[in-house]
Amino acid sequence: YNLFPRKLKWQNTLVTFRITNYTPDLKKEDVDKAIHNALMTWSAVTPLKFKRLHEGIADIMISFGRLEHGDHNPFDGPEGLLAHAYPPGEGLGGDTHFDEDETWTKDSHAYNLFLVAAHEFGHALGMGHSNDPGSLMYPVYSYSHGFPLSEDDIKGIQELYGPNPDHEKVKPKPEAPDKCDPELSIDAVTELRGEKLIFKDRYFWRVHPQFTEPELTLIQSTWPQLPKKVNAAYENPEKDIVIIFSGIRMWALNGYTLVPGYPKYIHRLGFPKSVRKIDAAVHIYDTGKTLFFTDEDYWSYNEQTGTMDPGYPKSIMDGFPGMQERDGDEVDEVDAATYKNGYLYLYHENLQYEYSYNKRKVVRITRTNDLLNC
Amino acid sequence: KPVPGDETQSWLLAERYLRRYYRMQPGLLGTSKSSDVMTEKIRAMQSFFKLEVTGNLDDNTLQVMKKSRCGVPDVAE
Repeated sequence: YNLFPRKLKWQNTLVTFRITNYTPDLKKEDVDKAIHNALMTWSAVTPLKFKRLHEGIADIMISFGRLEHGDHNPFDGPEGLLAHAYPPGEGLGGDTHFDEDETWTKDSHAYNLFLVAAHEFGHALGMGHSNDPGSLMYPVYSYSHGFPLSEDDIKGIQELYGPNPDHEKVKPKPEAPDKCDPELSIDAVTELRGEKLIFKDRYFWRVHPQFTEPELTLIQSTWPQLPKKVNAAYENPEKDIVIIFSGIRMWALNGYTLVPGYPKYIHRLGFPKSVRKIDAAVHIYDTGKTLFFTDEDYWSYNEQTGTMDPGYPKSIMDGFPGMQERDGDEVDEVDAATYKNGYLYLYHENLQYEYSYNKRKVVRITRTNDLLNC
Repeated sequence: KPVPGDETQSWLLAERYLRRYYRMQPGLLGTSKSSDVMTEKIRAMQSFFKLEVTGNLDDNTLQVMKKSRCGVPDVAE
């Protein structure tokens, strides 16, 4: 998170607001509700209280305008710049303006007024932009469900105002994972047309071979239809699709576009109903088979015939000898898997196990975040 | 005048973006070359968004610049 210079904040915990005009995109009561809920988001985690004024000058004056709208800080027509707000202070301080050339909604289409308002009120209360892509105060718009603040946002606002004395129960979104955390574990990894996608919690990193720095993004800001968390993923380069697994469902991507007709149940692949999630998946392009890992077992799926190979499932411990934890215990479950040039890379917690098909054993153990050039 | 090509459009987009959100000053800047200033601002923007810090207007950087966003600058005055 970031704060404004001199940690600008309101000195009084009772902050007034006034809605001076309305957008025709929504009913008046929907605008009122969005504004109210956006303010309540911040009062839930601080001692701040908000009082509505219907006339006169309030601390936070809220309006909809387009292009040049009176503050020499013009909007830019549809898309691009959505809204802005001024840090706490006299006059313009705290004022919040929304670009009327946008389409304001109360759902996931176009721009959700509640989410943008909550972000802007963050500025009106003293918050700068965060570079955590999962934070509400991240500058780029993305739609999300549920309580919009992340732990990062809460840390920032509480640095200014302290916690809510009534200890209201909220469920903030966790902070972005740290790629160089030596204890980093991952949820899934897959190739996608030459890039590597590594999934962790609500996020994924994109690793491009020509760039050393992985790019961290929220899963749902790229694919709003996907669930918040991914269990497994693999690319079938012959079919040019990536299959994403979460729980008992799977989705298909063609490039970055979701293939229509999904999600489908994983049991279509031949899993028994007792399998409730896939832990890891990897396509072995040399054989045309895809390996699936569930609990302590692994399966081999023939992509050409669309059926499971006979004789499966088999035990991970038996199939991939040499996977041991630091205390010497055998590893019997896998979080994620990739394959390259005769080597299978299996990920369990913060370790990467390099299994050689030639030698039929694990030949190297490194840290999981080697994947992220760390 | 000639119709601007894609590269010029990208440059104009980046210039507008950096002026608005990274406080890049317009016009000549004394001894600093304007291209050096722009490179520095691109680096600041890449660092903020955790992109590869190259100072170049690569595709990833342009992609971020094209996304809908808040109008408050990313860097403090």
